[in-house]
Amino acid sequence: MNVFRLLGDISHLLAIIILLLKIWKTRSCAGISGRSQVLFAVVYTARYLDLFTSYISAYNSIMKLVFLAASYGTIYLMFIKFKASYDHNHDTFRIEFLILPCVLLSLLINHEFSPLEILWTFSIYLESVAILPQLFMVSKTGEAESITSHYLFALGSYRALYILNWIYRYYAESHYDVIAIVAGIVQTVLYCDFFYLYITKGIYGQ
Amino acid sequence: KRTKSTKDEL
Repeated sequence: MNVFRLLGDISHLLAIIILLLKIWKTRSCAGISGRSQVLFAVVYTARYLDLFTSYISAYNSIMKLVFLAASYGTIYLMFIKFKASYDHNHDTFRIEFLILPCVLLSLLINHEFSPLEILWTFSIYLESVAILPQLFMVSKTGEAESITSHYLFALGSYRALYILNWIYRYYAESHYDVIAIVAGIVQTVLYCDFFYLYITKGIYGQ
Repeated sequence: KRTKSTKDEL
């Protein structure tokens, strides 16, 4: 565990908490893409199935459980509790165009052709593009609420920090994972336009 | 094949 990895995890956790609190406090999920949230639930479920097969550390297990619980909690709030506020007219990104290529790619390019490894690979590929329905929704409606922007900034920063962690690990431990690195870079690049707007508006805006 | 040190990442 290095500082970049820890900051990345904190940023990820922060993003999820911001989203849950926003929905809970405003009793509304307006502006949030349910499709992205469903994709994230698929990502965590596929990746964290190893919770039952390989124990790493208490930190690792607890974080996995928190991400799973928060993700399903968000889905519950969006699709059941505050269903009336869900903005589905603007949430129209076709997620099969993301899921099917990721399934195919994970079957073709993986570290080992075994069920859990393929699920892990699939989750890495899908995570890299899972935010697209949300970014599409923001561009469609013109602007995101500031709290939604903070959520997106924290969520985008998480993978960017992981890239720094991989650079560090490459030099310090001679360790690298090509699949995670390439997907992580794709994921971070997708946020670049948003990062630019967030930072310039944050500094010069109002 | 992924090692335990890779599996540590979330």
